[in-house]
Amino acid sequence: QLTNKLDQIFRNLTNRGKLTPANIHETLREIRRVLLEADVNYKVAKDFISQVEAEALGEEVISSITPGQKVIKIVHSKLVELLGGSAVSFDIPRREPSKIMLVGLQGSGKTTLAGKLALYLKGKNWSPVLVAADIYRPAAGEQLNILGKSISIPTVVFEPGEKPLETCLRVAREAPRRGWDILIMDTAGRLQIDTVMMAELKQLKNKLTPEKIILVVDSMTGQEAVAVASEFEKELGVDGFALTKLDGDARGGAALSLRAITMKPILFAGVGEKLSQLEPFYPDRMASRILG
Amino acid sequence: VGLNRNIDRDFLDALEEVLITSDLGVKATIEIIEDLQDKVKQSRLRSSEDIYDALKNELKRILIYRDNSPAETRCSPYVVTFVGVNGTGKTTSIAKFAYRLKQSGKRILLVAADTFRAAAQEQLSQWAQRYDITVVNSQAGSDSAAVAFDALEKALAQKYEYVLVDTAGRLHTKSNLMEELKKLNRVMAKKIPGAPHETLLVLDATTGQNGIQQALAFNQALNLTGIFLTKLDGTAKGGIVLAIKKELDIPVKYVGTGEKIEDMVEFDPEEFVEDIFR
Ligand SMILES: Nc1nc2c(ncn2[C@@H]2O[C@H](COP(=O)(O)OP(=O)(O)OP(=O)(O)O)[C@@H](O)[C@H]2O)c(=O)[nH]1
Ligand SMILES: Nc1nc2c(ncn2[C@@H]2O[C@H](COP(=O)(O)OP(=O)(O)OP(=O)(O)O)[C@@H](O)[C@H]2O)c(=O)[nH]1
Ligand SMILES: [Mg+2]
Ligand SMILES: [Mg+2]
Repeated sequence: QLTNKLDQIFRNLTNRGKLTPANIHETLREIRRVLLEADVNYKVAKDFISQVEAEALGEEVISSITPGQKVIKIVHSKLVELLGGSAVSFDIPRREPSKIMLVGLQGSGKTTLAGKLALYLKGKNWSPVLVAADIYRPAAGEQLNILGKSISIPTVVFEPGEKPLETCLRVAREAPRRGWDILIMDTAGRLQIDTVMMAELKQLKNKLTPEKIILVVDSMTGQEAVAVASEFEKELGVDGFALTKLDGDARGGAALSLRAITMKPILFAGVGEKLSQLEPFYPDRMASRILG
Repeated sequence: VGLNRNIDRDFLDALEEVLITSDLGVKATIEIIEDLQDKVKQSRLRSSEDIYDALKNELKRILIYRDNSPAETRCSPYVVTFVGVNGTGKTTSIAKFAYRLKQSGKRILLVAADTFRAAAQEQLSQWAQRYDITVVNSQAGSDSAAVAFDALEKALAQKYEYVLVDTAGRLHTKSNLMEELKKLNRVMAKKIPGAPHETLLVLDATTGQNGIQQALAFNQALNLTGIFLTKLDGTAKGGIVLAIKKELDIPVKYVGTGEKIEDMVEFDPEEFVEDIFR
């Protein structure tokens, strides 16, 4: 366990209280290993370590009775800071209607999150409408429709032959008359390297100008979180992230990668399959989880 | 990586970076690099190109497997279940697998045993209808094991050669859901001793180190016979399967390469390892 490992290193000091370069190297390697095992991206972990290096081996640590604990405290607080400090409030300007667009890789949890967000916003006195804009996956429209019905939220599914853009524009036009003040648009899963599918998102963004574009990321994502986040940010622009399936035991180091690469906020945590299982993202809880 | 470089710490660090960024994980990477260093000493490999090849060969050796599952010709129907955590591609993969078997003229029965998730039944039905494959459905909320039991009865009566069972996604940390899968196996074995003959863990190629936890838990509960690695058409290398093979000796048998019905191939260790270094 990290505390014990670091205490071991410091206990083996040969120089009275003065850390040798070997001790320093070993300490940082141990912390880097923990981050990599937690799925933090290789380069992100490297940068993070160099960020904590100076502080982790400063006077406060060296003169401490429990230097191992001190280092962990520094690493933990640096992680919390990088993850966003504290939970972020999800403020959406009222635009008649406002629009949220959910994007991400296949199977990350977008459709489920759409339902969760609808329930959440209804609780905040919005009148949401769910828009099924995934015309590719078999029964995607049915899936969102069933979720919408389960929480008594209106759901509009694309007509046969209708393109996602047409569906979304149609709902946006109808919204004021129907009393809907926010659209939650569920899109098809796609690879960040699929230029045609990314172009579809760009067109949706240009024509609909959503107030929030949320990249939905599976918390068990490994090293590739960096490539995915940076490509979506570069090609489309992302306002924030939702990290899903945190009710599992994935350490979730991808969270650090998302933040390090884009500095956009992680807005929500999906913590189950039920539509009520949505929480704000808490940086301090995530930091502890990453450190194991 | 840069061939013909000095065999020094920098070179080994570069190899380490390739393996870790491919999701092999720290433990497997360290073991493999240390074994490589031993081999370098023993066989006195000099050029970085030789060491590079030795590494590739070692990775291929880890991934190669001998098929231990019962001969498909000896069991009729041959029952295959698809299991895994949420969203990995089970339903899509089972459709691809069925289509492939159908192309070789087999009689297949699909079982929509995900009785939980919204529109799971509809999703599999739509795949089945599109490619004219028989599917056994049920009401949402009905007992998953009961659906499978009835499907096996039908398979025996109507002489189906293959029964492919789709299950609901579930996190391996949820013991009640893992129990449900164990019950599914017990119930199927009652109807057809030896069923399921193949249990495939459907694993997303973007998965990091949690893939090991998944393989461990599903294997302990069900005895996995192989992995169906999905979404390898993305940018993730899927290196976690190397760590899984090394640690648990569970082989990758099939790979998903896209969202269309024909997007699957048999696992090729050679191609997989070459891809890690591309
Ligand atoms: N345990 C758990 N399961 C989740 C969570 N979020 C989503 N899921 C499950 O993950 C699976 C995939 O969710 P979907 O909402 O269909 O994912 P998607 O991103 O819309 O998938 P595509 O549209 O195919 O790209 C389903 O089985 C969901 O029930 C979560 O926070 N926890
Ligand atoms: N690019 C790509 N997408 C895939 C592949 N296999 C499946 N998918 C996509 O992944 C998403 C999830 O697939 P599903 O088959 O619904 O996954 P599942 O495991 O059955 O999901 P749950 O039943 O909710 O746990 C869908 O959008 C599929 O099209 C693949 O090999 N490549
Ligand atoms: Mg979806
Ligand atoms: Mg499924």
